[in-house]
Amino acid sequence: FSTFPGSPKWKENHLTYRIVNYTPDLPKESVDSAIEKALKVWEEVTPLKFSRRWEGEADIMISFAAGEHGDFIPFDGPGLVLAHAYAPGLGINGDAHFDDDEQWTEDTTGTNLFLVAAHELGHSLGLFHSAKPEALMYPVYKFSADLARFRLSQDDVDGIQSLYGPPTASPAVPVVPTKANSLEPESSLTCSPALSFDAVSTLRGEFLFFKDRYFWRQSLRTPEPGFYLISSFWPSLPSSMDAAYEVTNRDTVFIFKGDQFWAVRGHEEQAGYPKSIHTLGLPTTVGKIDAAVSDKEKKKTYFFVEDQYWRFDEKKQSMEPGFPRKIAADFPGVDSKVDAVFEAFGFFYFFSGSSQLEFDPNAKKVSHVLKSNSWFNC
Amino acid sequence: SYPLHGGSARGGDTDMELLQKYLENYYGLARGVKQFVKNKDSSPIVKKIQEMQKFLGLEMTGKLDSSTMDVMLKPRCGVPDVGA
Repeated sequence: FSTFPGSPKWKENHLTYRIVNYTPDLPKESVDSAIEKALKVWEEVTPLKFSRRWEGEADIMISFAAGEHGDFIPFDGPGLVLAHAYAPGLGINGDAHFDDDEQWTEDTTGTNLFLVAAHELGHSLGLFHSAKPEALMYPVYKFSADLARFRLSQDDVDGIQSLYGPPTASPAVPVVPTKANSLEPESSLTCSPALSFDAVSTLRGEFLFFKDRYFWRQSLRTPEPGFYLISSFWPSLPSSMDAAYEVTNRDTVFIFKGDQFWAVRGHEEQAGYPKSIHTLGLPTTVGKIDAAVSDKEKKKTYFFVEDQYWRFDEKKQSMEPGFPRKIAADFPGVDSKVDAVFEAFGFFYFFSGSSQLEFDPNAKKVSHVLKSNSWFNC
Repeated sequence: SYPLHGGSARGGDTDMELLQKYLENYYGLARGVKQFVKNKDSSPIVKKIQEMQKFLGLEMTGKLDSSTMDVMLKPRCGVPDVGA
C-alpha cells in the first residue's frame, strides 16, 4: 500500500459526507446504498465513523460529472478513467468525483458503483494506490470482482490502519450487555456442510443467519462471522423463527414465527409488536410463512409459503391481487421448499436445507448453487 | 490534486502517444518534453515504462509490449500511481 506524499489524514475520526448529485444510471436509493456500503468498508476496520450531510459543505463531497467539471482534471468519456478523488484536507480535498460517462450499475454488468466508490473513498481517507493486484486500492478496475465475497485485502487494512489504527471495540449494531455477547459456536457447526438456517436477513449492510436460539452475523469486511444469542440483542424475539427480512428504506427488520411478526430497528425492538401476519393481508388459511425477502428496488416484499408466494406492495402497504402464485413459475429452478431468503448485490439467495441457490432476477434463472454457509468463508 | 490534463487516448492517439499520456498522468513523466530517444535503455521513458510495469505487476521489458498495452487500455482510477 502507499499513502499520499506527506501522508495527509483526517484529524477527526467522525467525518461527514454529502452526495451532491446523482447519476441517471441508477435509482437514488441504489447510489445511497452503494456509498453507505463503501463507507462501511473502511468504517469496519478503523475508528472512523461517517455521518451524512444533505446540504452545505461536508468533509467528503461525492459527485457525478462528465468531461470538464471544474477541477482542471477533466474526465475522458466512456472507459479508461472511471473516477478520481483527493487526499484528506479542506475544500476539494477529500472529495470524490465519478465520471458520469461510465455506465454505473449495482451488479458487474457495467461499472459497479460500490467497488469504485470503496476505492475512491480510500483515497479520500488518505490511501494512495497499491501495487498488489488483489488490493482494493490497486489502480486498475476489476470487472470480474465477485461482489458476494468482496472483502478488503490485508494490504488495504494495513494501509488504512497505518493512518487511523484499528477499530474501537463497539460493534456496528450496539450489543445489549449480557454476560456472553459473543459466543464461540461449536467450531464444526459453523462450517458443517449440513448446516441449514431457520431464517436469514440483511441488516444495515451485514447479513444475519438465524438458527434455533442463535444467529451468525457476517460483515463483508471480516472473514469470520460473529455468533450470538438472539436474546442478547432482542430479548423478546422468539427462537427457531420462521422468516426475517429487512426493509432498508425503513431501516427495519421484520421477524416471523407462527402467525405473528415482530419489528426491530438496529437493536431496538419496535413497540406495538407482535402483530398477526394476517394484518399484512395473508389469508387466515396461512398459519405461518417459510421465508420472506423485500426487494428494495421494486419496493415489493415476497412471502413464501410451501410451493406458493404472495407479493406485498411496500408503497401501498397492501398485498397485491393475483396472488398466491407458484414459486417455480416466477423463480424457475427454485423448486424445493424455501427455508430462508435474502437479497444482495441484485441477486436473491434462496436457502433450502444445506443448499443455497443464487437467483438472478434479471435473467430469471439460478446462477449459482452454493452451500448454505458459503458466506462464512469456511 | 494532481495536474492530470486530458485523461486518455481518444480516437487516433497512437500507442506511443497513449503511452506518453499514461506515463505523464500516472507516473510523473515530465510533460510534453520529446521523450523518445531511440534504442537508449537509459532514456527516461524506458525507465518510466519499467516503473509502470513493476507497479502493475508486469514483466519489466521497458518496451511497449502487448500485455503492457492491454493494461493501459483497462478502466482505472484517475489518481496517479506514484506521487510527485
